[in-house]
Amino acid sequence: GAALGAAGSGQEASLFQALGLSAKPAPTAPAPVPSVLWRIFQRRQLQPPGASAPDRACRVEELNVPGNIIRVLADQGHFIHSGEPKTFLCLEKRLYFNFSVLEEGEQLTMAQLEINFSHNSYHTSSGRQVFELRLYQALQMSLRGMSSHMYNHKLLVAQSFAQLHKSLLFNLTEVAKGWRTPSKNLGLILEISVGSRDSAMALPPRRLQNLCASIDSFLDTSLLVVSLNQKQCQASRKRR
Amino acid sequence: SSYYTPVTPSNLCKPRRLYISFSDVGWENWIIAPQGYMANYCLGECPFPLTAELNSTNHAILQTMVHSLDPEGTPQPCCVPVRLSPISILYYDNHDNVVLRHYEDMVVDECGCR
Repeated sequence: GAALGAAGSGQEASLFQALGLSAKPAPTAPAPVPSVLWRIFQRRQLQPPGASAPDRACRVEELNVPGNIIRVLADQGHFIHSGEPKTFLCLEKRLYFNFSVLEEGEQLTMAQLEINFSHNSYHTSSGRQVFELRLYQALQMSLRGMSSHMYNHKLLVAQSFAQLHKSLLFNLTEVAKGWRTPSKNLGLILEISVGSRDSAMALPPRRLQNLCASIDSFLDTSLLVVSLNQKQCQASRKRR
Repeated sequence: SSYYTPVTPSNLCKPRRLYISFSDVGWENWIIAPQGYMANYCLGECPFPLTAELNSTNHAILQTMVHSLDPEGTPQPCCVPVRLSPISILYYDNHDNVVLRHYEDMVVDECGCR
């Protein structure tokens, strides 16, 4: 620290720039390390020094994509609707991920959305509830892309669940490529509803409330982003 | 030959142990893991005649010859890293995101006279 201080702030900035950072990070609210990043890091730690083959140097083998930077971006979107269900819609939330953290020279190779629930409430719920969920095609989840036109929200993913899993993964690589332009990064709308509107209408209000309550365990969403900085892979290509 | 001074094997160009601790450089609050790593460095002499063990280039071999004739005008070749390996670093970026980044050329595996 003293050495860097003596070097001056200009030189410190150059040093961090060389490491791919705009400035020295000073985390204010450090989040827990996502398990996927720990797993990849620990696997790499087990490799003996010099074991990495040059052609694998800029590839994330664990995810089978090119890349040398893996980020987990936290969702910065807000809830639009949750709580007391009055309609078939249980949860409506905007998802927003700040893509300005990606540097100019980085090529995006993967973006995977993860939706986490704190527990599998269906497994712990009564058999009667599970039966009802199957009868009414369980829950329906949809992801819509946001555009500047209010009524032009393109449906990206639609999936129904017979059972609620601890986490759901969706490949959003192509969509996320567009988010590199700040004006086009308007995020997504996540909706979780009880089956279709018709099936929900047939449910007594109390039952609808119970079914929506089963997604109270909704925890968070995050985006795993893999990118490739060509500049930092030049050394290995030259050697090859 | 008048300038030839024998070099003991321990003084020859080779990797030396260097552990870089991220807390020593004041980076412990944003680097999550590792806390430090064995980076190593190169140190030692590149004497005439250069042997194959010193990972020398043809240019370095000739430079030692010229150095032996004119030690004041031509320096000996340098002892520098010739093979390095990468490490991965897990850290918080400027926006509190967790990042796992693969950094090339971080550990000195082999040194050579160049």
